[in-house]
Amino acid sequence: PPWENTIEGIIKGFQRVAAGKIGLCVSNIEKRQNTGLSYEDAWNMTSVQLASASEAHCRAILLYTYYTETEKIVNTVSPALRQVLLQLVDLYVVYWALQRLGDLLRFTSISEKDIDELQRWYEDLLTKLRPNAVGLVDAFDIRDEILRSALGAYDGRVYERLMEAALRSPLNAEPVNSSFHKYLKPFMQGKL
Amino acid sequence: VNPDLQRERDKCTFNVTELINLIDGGVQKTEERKKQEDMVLSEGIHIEDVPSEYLSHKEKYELAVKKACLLFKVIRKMQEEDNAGMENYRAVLGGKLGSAILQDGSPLTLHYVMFIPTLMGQASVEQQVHWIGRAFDLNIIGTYAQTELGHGTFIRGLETTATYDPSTKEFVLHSPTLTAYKWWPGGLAHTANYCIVMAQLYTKGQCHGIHPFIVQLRDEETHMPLKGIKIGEIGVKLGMNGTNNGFLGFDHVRIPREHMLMKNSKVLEDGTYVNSPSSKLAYGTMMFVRVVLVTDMCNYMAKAVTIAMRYSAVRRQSQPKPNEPEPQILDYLTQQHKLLIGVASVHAFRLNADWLWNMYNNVTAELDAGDLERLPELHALSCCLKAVSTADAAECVERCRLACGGHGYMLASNLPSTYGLTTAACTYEGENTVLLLQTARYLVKAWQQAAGGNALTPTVSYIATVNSGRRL
Repeated sequence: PPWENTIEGIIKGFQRVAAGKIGLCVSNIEKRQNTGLSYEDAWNMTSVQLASASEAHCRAILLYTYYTETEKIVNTVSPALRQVLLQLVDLYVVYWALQRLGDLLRFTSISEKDIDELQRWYEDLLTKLRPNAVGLVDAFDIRDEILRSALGAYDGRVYERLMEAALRSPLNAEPVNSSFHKYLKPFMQGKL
Repeated sequence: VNPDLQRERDKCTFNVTELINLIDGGVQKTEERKKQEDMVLSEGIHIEDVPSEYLSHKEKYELAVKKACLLFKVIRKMQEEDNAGMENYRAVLGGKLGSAILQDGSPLTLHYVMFIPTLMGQASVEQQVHWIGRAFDLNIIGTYAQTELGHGTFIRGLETTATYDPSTKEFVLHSPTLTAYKWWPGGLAHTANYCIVMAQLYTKGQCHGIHPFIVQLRDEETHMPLKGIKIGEIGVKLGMNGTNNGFLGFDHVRIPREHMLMKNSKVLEDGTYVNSPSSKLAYGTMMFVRVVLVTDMCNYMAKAVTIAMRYSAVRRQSQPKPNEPEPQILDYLTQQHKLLIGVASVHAFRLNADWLWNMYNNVTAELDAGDLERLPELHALSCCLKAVSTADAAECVERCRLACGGHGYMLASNLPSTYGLTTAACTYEGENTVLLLQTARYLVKAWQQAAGGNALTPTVSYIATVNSGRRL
């Protein structure tokens, strides 16, 4: 089937990858059995491919469900939010297509030109989402007490919080640690 | 607020509150969540005199127990106020709130996430009446012991035996070897006084495979281990050092016949074994946990990406154009590449988790009505989604840590402990490769069914419809 450089086309591509990988596993198990291996040994010899097929199946489910479930909700939200939610779906699907190019090249009719377009599409999506990057994580609405991070606090006082955290180290409770008198000083003076 | 961060917020093109409400499931749900957070955080349980990172292993456990008890007190108050059933337990203990207060895990998690759900799913009505009330009120503390030192996901290989003695109407639990010792369960070491134990059932000289039993481990007053119970903690781990993981061995420990959970299979007084409609029904708890795990992974990813994104808006680095200030690192495309996929992943997994949760509820309702048809499909799906979501979450958290450079390596960033929690999930409830291979068994069968012209279940129906193969 011809490759379609659309979200639906990519999802279908992932389903082809999963189906193709499962089919190959079945065929390889059978081939190995035909050489005299037991089913269990044939399974074991094919298990790297089987795990990969299983992951491909899961990716196909993840992409399909994310896409279809988002389609159900986008008509209930404002146009501005709708646009961002759809950009995120696009980003996720295109990202995984680029991550799994080898599989797509093997099991679908994707071409080099299609891949170039996918890469540009991905970079374009990053640029489009960039202005909303902080808004998107603010929407996870995780309070500082829950986030518990010097780097991620809502007010962005990163360096002040890092220093506050450093000062809480028990080693900073005294100016000179006892190990200096016990070990370092005698060692430095050649007495240890 | 840092001016760079404020500028980012000013230029946002959508209404953040609208997205918050959408993620929560509606305005009312957001209000409920915030009320819950206010209620829990106003107790100040999360505030520590000494940062817990600097405590010894023993002190960390003691603090975790103290916090877990105080947290339970808050939940009890919530229950009295709005009587929200299991929802408060899941929201407070299983969600972001729980991991905020008990950063390195809670010794009571398995009580709520495995002990009570197993009682609900595997105990007969009479047994539920006897145990569940006490468990909810924390009059008893339970955990769930399945994995052994010598065997993990391959549960048919478990060695612990439960041999029925009709003369006393008791089961005798025994660990015949060192490798038969139960190993890993959270809360088992020094917290729980009861435990659901998966053991090979023997009656009338015949083995009937693994079955769940409820076993008392410690005296309810003194907390001393009971006779024949060999119990302790397994030691320090990469993360989750507050969860009190333990080991457990049995030396011919006798328990009453009624302590076998008998919703599905039964042993009658004379030792007659009554089979369950499906051997897979005993795996219900694992399936439940795998489904819940997908939601947990969303929470960890959301945390990590929030930290790294805000940091990337504040942090400035390098000078690509002469005579211009150092740009925010978020302006580098490579940084956007690292982080924005994390945001998208949270949304993708959240919607998939909701979808899987609905499916789980539908299938368990069908099971209660005696319909087992979709059980293998749910099992296959929960296995692979658990594997992929935990692997992706661990990778996402690690990517976020790297996106924060050296500062992400500081425990104060909360990224290392978040990584500890996510990567732990790659191995518990079934190591990921093993789970992928379990799904593969289902997929191979589905392929063979499709080849035979048979109808396929919805989630694998694409196998019969898509054609694969590269165009020449």
